[in-house]
Parts: sequence; C-alpha cells; structure tokens
Amino acid sequence: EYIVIKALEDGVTIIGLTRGQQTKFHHTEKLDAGEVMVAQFTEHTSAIKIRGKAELMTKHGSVESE
Amino acid sequence: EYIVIKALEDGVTIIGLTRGQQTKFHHTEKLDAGEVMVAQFTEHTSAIKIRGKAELMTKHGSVESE
Amino acid sequence: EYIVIKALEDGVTIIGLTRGQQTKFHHTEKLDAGEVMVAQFTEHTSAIKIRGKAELMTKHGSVESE
Amino acid sequence: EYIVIKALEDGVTIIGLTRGQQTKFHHTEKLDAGEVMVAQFTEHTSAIKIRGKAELMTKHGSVESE
Amino acid sequence: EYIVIKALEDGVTIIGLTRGQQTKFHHTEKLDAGEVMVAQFTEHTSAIKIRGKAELMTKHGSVESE
Amino acid sequence: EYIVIKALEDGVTIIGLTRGQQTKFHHTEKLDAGEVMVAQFTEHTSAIKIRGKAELMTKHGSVESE
Amino acid sequence: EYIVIKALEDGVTIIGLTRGQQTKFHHTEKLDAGEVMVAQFTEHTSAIKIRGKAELMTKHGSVESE
Amino acid sequence: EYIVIKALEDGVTIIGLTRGQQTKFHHTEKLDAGEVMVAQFTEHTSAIKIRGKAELMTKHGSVESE
Amino acid sequence: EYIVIKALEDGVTIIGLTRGQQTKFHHTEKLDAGEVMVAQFTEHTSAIKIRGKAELMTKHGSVESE
Amino acid sequence: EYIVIKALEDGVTIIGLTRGQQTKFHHTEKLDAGEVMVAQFTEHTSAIKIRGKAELMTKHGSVESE
Amino acid sequence: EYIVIKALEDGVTIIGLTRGQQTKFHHTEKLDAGEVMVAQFTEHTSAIKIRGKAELMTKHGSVESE
Ligand SMILES: N[C@@H](Cc1c[nH]c2ccccc12)C(=O)O
Ligand SMILES: N[C@@H](Cc1c[nH]c2ccccc12)C(=O)O
Ligand SMILES: N[C@@H](Cc1c[nH]c2ccccc12)C(=O)O
Ligand SMILES: N[C@@H](Cc1c[nH]c2ccccc12)C(=O)O
Ligand SMILES: N[C@@H](Cc1c[nH]c2ccccc12)C(=O)O
Ligand SMILES: N[C@@H](Cc1c[nH]c2ccccc12)C(=O)O
Ligand SMILES: N[C@@H](Cc1c[nH]c2ccccc12)C(=O)O
Ligand SMILES: N[C@@H](Cc1c[nH]c2ccccc12)C(=O)O
Ligand SMILES: N[C@@H](Cc1c[nH]c2ccccc12)C(=O)O
Ligand SMILES: N[C@@H](Cc1c[nH]c2ccccc12)C(=O)O
Ligand SMILES: N[C@@H](Cc1c[nH]c2ccccc12)C(=O)O
Repeated sequence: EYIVIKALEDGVTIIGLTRGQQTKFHHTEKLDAGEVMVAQFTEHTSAIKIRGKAELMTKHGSVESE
Repeated sequence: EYIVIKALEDGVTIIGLTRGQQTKFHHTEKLDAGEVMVAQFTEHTSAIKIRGKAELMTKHGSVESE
Repeated sequence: EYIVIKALEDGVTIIGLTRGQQTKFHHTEKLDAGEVMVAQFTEHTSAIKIRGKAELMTKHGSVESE
Repeated sequence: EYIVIKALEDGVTIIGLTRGQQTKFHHTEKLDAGEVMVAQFTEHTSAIKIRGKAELMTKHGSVESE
Repeated sequence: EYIVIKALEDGVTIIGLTRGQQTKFHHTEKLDAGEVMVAQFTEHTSAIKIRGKAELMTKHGSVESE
Repeated sequence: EYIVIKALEDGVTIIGLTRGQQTKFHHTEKLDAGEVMVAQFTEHTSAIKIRGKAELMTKHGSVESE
Repeated sequence: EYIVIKALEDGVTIIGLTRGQQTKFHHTEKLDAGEVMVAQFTEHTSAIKIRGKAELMTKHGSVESE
Repeated sequence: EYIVIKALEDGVTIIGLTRGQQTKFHHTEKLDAGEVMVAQFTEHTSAIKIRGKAELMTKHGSVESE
Repeated sequence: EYIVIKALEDGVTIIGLTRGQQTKFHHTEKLDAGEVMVAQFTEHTSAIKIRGKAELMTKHGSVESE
Repeated sequence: EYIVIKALEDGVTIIGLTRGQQTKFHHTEKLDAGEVMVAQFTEHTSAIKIRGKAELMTKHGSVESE
Repeated sequence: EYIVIKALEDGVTIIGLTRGQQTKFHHTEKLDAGEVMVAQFTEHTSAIKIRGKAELMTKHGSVESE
C-alpha cells in the first residue's frame, strides 16, 4: 500500500508516525512546490500526516491538504 | 487497510482504540484545519474514532464527521 | 474488515459482542451526534450491534439505524 | 464474511447455529425496531437464522425477512 | 462461501449433505414463511438441498425453489 | 466452488464422479421438480453429471440440461 | 477451475488427458443429448478433449464443439 | 491457467513444450475439425504451440491460428 | 502469467532470456505465418523478445511487432 | 508494486528512500527528457521522491511533478 | 509483474537495475525498430530504464519514451 503526495507549495511536510504502542513522529520529509513523494506504509510507519498545500492520491480517491 | 481523514476545522481529534479484550484510547492525534492524516488499522489499533469537523474517505465511501 | 458508523444523534451506542462459544457484550462505545467510529472485526469482536440514530457504511452498502 | 441485519419491528431474533457435526442454536440475539446487527460467520457460527421483520444485506444482495 | 434462503411458505426444508465419501443428510432445518437462513459450506456440509417454496441467493444469481 | 441445480421435472439425477485415477459414480442424488441442490467440488467429487431437465447456474453462466 | 459441457447430440465424449510427462487418455465419459457435465482440472487431469456436438462454457467464454 | 482450442480443420496440432532449461516438444495432440481441447499449463508444459486452422481462447482474448 | 504470439509472417522468432544474474538467450522458437505460441514466464525465462511480424496479446493489451 | 516515471525535461531525479527506522536517500537516478523509469518498492526502498518535470503513473492515477 | 516494450526506432535500450542496497546496471538489451520485449521484475531486477523511442505498456497504462 502506498499513497502519492504532490506538493502544491513550498514547505509541505510529510510526517511518518511510528507503528506500535507509541505514536511518535519518526521522520519528516519536506517537499518543495511540484515535488512528488510516493510513500508506503511499512514496518515502521502506520500513519502519515501531511501539512501544507498538497494533492494526495489514495486508494479511496484524491483529496487536497491545505 | 487505511482510512483518510482531512480536518475541516482546527482541533479535530483522531483517536486510536486499543485492539484486544480491553478497549481504551491509546493515542489521540490533533489535526488543524486542512491537515490530512492517513491512518492504518494495526496490531494496536482496531477502531478509530473521529471528533470534530472532518472529511473521511474509506473503502465504503466518504462521510463527514461534525 | 471494518464498518463505518456516524452518529446522527447523541447517545448512539456501538456494542462489541464477544467471539467464541459465549456471546456477551465486551465493550460499549458511546458516540455523540456527528462523531464517527470506524470499527474492525477482531479476535475479540465477531458481531457489532448499533442502537440509536446512526448511519452505517458496510461492504454490502449503507443503512441507517434508528 | 459478515451480514448486516436491521430490525424493522421489535422482537426480531438472530440465531447463531453451531458449526460442526451437530447443528444447534448456540445464541439468540434480540433486536428492537431500528437496531442494526452486523454479524460474522465464525469458528462457532456456520449458519444464521433470522425471524421477524428485518432487512438483510449480504454479498448476494438484500432481502427482507418477515 | 454461503447462500441465502428465504422461505416463501411454511415447511421449507434446508438439508445439509455430508462432506466425504458418504453422502447422507446430516441436518434438516425447517423454515416458516418469511424466515431467512444464511448457511455456509463447511467441513461437514458440502452440498445443500432445498425443498418447498423459497428464494435462494447465491454467487451465481438468484433462483426460486418450488 | 459450487454449482446450483434446480430440477425442472421429477427424477433429475445429479451424479458425483470420483476424484483420482479412477472415475466412477460415487453418489447419485435424485431431485423432484422444483427442488434445488447446491453442490460443491470436494476432495471426493471432481466432476458432476446432470441428467434430466434442470437449470444449472455456474460461474461461467447458466445452462439447461434436458 | 472447471468447465461446463452440454451435449447437443448423443455420443459426445469428454476425454481426460493425464497430468505428467506422459499424455494419455485416462477416462472417457459419454454424454447423451441434453446431458451436462461439469468437470474440474485435477491432480490427474491437465487437459480435456471434447468430441461430438456440444456446448462448452469456460472462463474465456463459450464455444461449440462439432 | 488453461487455454481453449477449437480445430477449424482436420490435422490441427497442439504441441506441448517442456518446462525447464531445455525446450523440447514433449507431446503433440492432433485435433480433427470441430474437436475442442482445453489445456492447462503444468509442471511439464510451460509453452504451447498451435499449427493449422484453429480458434484459440485465452485470458487475453481470442485469436485464430492458420 | 503467459503471453500469446501469432506469427504474421514466416521466420518470426520468440527468444527466451534467462532468469538470474546473467541475461542470455536460452531458447529461440521459430514460428511460421499463422502459427500461434502461448508462452509462460518461468523459473528459467524472465524476459521474452520477439523479432519479425507478429501479433502479441498480453495482460496490458495487444501490440504488433514488426 | 511499481510506478512509472517519464522525464519531461533533462535532469529529473528519482530518489529512493531507505526502508527501516532511518529514512535516508540510498540512490538517485537521473533521467533525461523522454527517458522512462519503471521502479518497484523493494526491501530497500519504501518511499520514492521525484524532482523536476515528469509524468508519473501509479495505481491511484497519473500526476505531473514540476 | 511484467512490462511490454516495443521499439519505435533502432537502438532502443532497456536497462535492468539491480535489486538490493546497490543500484547498478546489470544488463542492457538493445532493440531494433519493431522488436518487442516483455520483461519481468525479478530477484535481480527491481527497476527498468528505457532510452530511445519506444512504446511501453504497463499495468498503469501506456506511455511513449523518446
Ligand atoms: N502507533 C499507532 C499509530 C496509529 C495507526 N493508526 C492509528 C489511528 C489512530 C491513532 C493512532 C494510530 C499504531 O501503530 O497503531
Ligand atoms: N478492543 C476491541 C476494539 C473494537 C474493535 N471493534 C469493535 C467494535 C465494537 C466495540 C469494540 C471494538 C477489539 O479489538 O475487538
Ligand atoms: N460468539 C459468537 C458471536 C456471533 C457471531 N456471529 C453470530 C451470529 C449469530 C449469533 C451469534 C453470533 C461467535 O463468535 O460465533
Ligand atoms: N453444523 C452445520 C451447520 C450448517 C452449516 N451449513 C448448513 C447447511 C445445511 C444444514 C446445516 C448447515 C455445519 O457446520 O456444517
Ligand atoms: N459427499 C459428497 C457430497 C457432494 C458434494 N458435491 C456433490 C456432487 C454430486 C454428488 C455428491 C456431492 C462430497 O463431499 O463430495
Ligand atoms: N477422476 C477424474 C475425474 C475427472 C475430473 N475431470 C475430468 C475430465 C475428464 C475426464 C475425467 C475427469 C479426476 O479426478 O481427474
Ligand atoms: N501431460 C501433459 C498434458 C498437457 C497439459 N497441457 C498440454 C498442452 C499441450 C500438450 C500436452 C499438454 C502435462 O501435464 O503437461
Ligand atoms: N523451457 C522453457 C520454455 C519456455 C517458456 N516460455 C518461453 C519463452 C520463450 C522461449 C522458451 C520458453 C521454460 O520453461 O522457460
Ligand atoms: N536475467 C534478468 C533478465 C531480465 C528480466 N527483466 C529484465 C529487465 C531488464 C534487463 C534484464 C531483465 C533477470 O532475471 O532479472
Ligand atoms: N524509513 C521509512 C520511510 C517511509 C516510508 N513511508 C513513509 C512515510 C512518511 C515518512 C517516512 C516514510 C519507513 O520505512 O517506514
Ligand atoms: N536497488 C534498488 C533499486 C530501486 C528500486 N526502486 C527504486 C526507486 C528509486 C531508486 C532506486 C530504486 C532497490 O532494490 O531498492
């Protein structure tokens, strides 16, 4: 399973939340406008949080973060 | 399996309920307006509760919490 | 497998029935109007009962409890 | 695999029949009008019988018991 | 795999035939008009026979027994 | 995998052929007009033969034996 | 995997070819007009040959042997 | 996985090519006009060659050999 | 997984490339016009090259080599 | 799972991010205008970042990085 | 999983990139105009790069490299 994120402005952040009993931020990836990241769910990432203006494509459809 | 949640106002909370005989809140993630969280069901999370105004996208379709 | 429940009034209850030879209520989650719960079937939950006015989304379609 | 049952009158009964060589009623759940039950097939339940007026949603479509 | 049977008259019988080298009737469930039974194929049931007026819903479509 | 057979006349026979190096008839089930049988392929049945007037529903569509 | 064969004349033959290094006829089933056979691929049957006038239904569509 | 071959003239040949490092013809099945063969890929057959006029049905659609 | 190749002229070659660290031609099958080959990917074949005029049918659609 | 990337200008970079607790860039592949890369998610790559003008094709649809 | 590549000019190169921590070119296959290659992802190939004018067919649709 993966999701697709296209930054629509500079400084979009994609945050990986830890899998397990604890829920912490284990990694924050910064995207500049136009950059695209395709990110999987993994052994270490069971939730992903997106801040800033971006377009998200998931298996349930597309949505824009702001 | 994951669901997609976009906050439509500040202070939306996404609550993870524990898997197992006990059902407790193990984590609460706060979202500000426009932020998006994509969250899986996991070994520790077998139910998710959403409070506040948000748009949810799931395999059964979309719905808005209020 | 999960189902999506949106409470359409206060005091909606989502009841987890135990898996196994015995069928008892192991947990009752209360939802206020507008709140949404996404709940899986699990090792401990093999049936779910909903009381009060809510909208349910399942793989077989949507239905409203009253 | 699960089925969805919405009671359309009081006193609807959902009966779980035992899996195995013997076929007996191991549990009867009563639903009042408007209540919804979502029930799986399990290690203990290989057939389900519904009495009273209810709406059933299954993978093969919907049907009303009377 | 399960099939859905709705009795359209009293005295509908749903017969489970044994899995294995022998083929015998191991259980007969009687349904009254309007009652619905949802029955799986199981370790003990590899064929199901329906007598009387009923509506059957299967993965290959619906058919009425008479 | 199962097929659905509805007898359109009395005396319809559903014959189970043995799985394995030998191919013999291990069971013949007689159906009267209107009766329906839903039969799986199993450890002992790798082919099914239908004689008499009946309606068959399979994953490849429906056909009438005569 | 199974195929469905309906004989459109008497004397239709359905031949099972052996699985393995050798390819021989291990069984020939004769069908009279109107009879239907539903036959699986098995541990012993990796090819099926049909002679005479019959209607075949497979996952790739229907075809008539002559 | 299987393919369906209907001979449109006499003398159609269906050739099984060996699985493994070597690629040889391990079996040639002759079909007369109108005969149909349904052949699987197997432990011994990883390619199939068809000579003569025949109609082929595969998961990628139908095609006629000449 | 298999692909279907129909030669549209004489001398069409279907080349199997070895699976593994090395990539060599392990087999070349010649087809005359009208002949059809259905070839799997295997333990020994992880790429297939087609030279000459032929029609290819794959899970991603059809294409003609020239 | 793989994604398809077609560079629409020179100097497009496709960055593989490491799987595991650490998230680092383990490889950067440069594409010139018109070149196409088809890249899987792997044991070592759990996220992919694209910089520069390119067309991406994923299971959730197509999108252009800029 | 495989992709289909048809060269639209001479000298098209299909490059296999190694699976694992290192990402190197392990094989380059040259195609002349009209030739078609069908290539899998394998134990040794986790990314494929295409240079020159060719038509690519993948599970996400078709695209032309230039
Ligand atoms: N650590 C949590 C992270 C998480 C996943 N889904 C969630 C939903 C709600 C709250 C937290 C989460 C877990 O692995 O389960
Ligand atoms: N602890 C419960 C949480 C839960 C999941 N689905 C539910 C439905 C109803 C009530 C509780 C639940 C369990 O793992 O089973
Ligand atoms: N304890 C029961 C609960 C149950 C599931 N599905 C049912 C249907 C009918 C009655 C009870 C049930 C079981 O695990 O099987
Ligand atoms: N005890 C039976 C219950 C059952 C399931 N499907 C049936 C169909 C007909 C009669 C009984 C049944 C079994 O597990 O097999
Ligand atoms: N005892 C048989 C019952 C059966 C299943 N499918 C059939 C079809 C025809 C005749 C008998 C059967 C078996 O398990 O195989
Ligand atoms: N005994 C045979 C029965 C059979 C199945 N499919 C067939 C097709 C043709 C002839 C016989 C058969 C077997 O298990 O393989
Ligand atoms: N004995 C052969 C039978 C066979 C299956 N498919 C074929 C295609 C062509 C020729 C023979 C066959 C095998 O198991 O492989
Ligand atoms: N012996 C070869 C046969 C083969 C299958 N697919 C092919 C494609 C091209 C050439 C040969 C083949 C193998 O098992 O791999
Ligand atoms: N030997 C290579 C063959 C191959 C498959 N797909 C490829 C793509 C490009 C180049 C070579 C290949 C391998 O098994 O991986
Ligand atoms: N090292 C991380 C990389 C990653 C995957 N998906 C992510 C989403 C957000 C942040 C980081 C990631 C992991 O394997 O989990
Ligand atoms: N060696 C890398 C190759 C690779 C696959 N997908 C990628 C995406 C980006 C960069 C490199 C790659 C790996 O197996 O993971």
